[in-house]
Amino acid sequence: RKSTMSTSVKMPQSVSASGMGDMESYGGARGLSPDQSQVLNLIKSCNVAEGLSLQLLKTQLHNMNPTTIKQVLDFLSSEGHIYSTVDDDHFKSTDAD
Amino acid sequence: LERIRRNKEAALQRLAARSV
Repeated sequence: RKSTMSTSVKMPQSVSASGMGDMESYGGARGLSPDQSQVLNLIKSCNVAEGLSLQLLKTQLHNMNPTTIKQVLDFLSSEGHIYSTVDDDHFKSTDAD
Repeated sequence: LERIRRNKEAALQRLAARSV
């Protein structure tokens, strides 16, 4: 009997991993979409007293369209992750402090 | 800036409600 000598492990499924894989790693915990966690992270990392302005978000996320950004902000604030400060265009994260 | 404080509290409450 030749015990199956197929020791030639050819990297089973690491084929398409790097392509789509980073979508998931963005979101991380809490089940946020990549867009959502990206916005949240930006707001978190901003330590300006009045929060991060929508203007700034748009320039930081120039690859995301303004409508999407608005939707994400709506979602995040309805979930309680962020809140608006001086006006509706400035946001802070509840996780900040 | 009372409004900000209230916004924050409201947000925190929403967050707490979600994470239960």
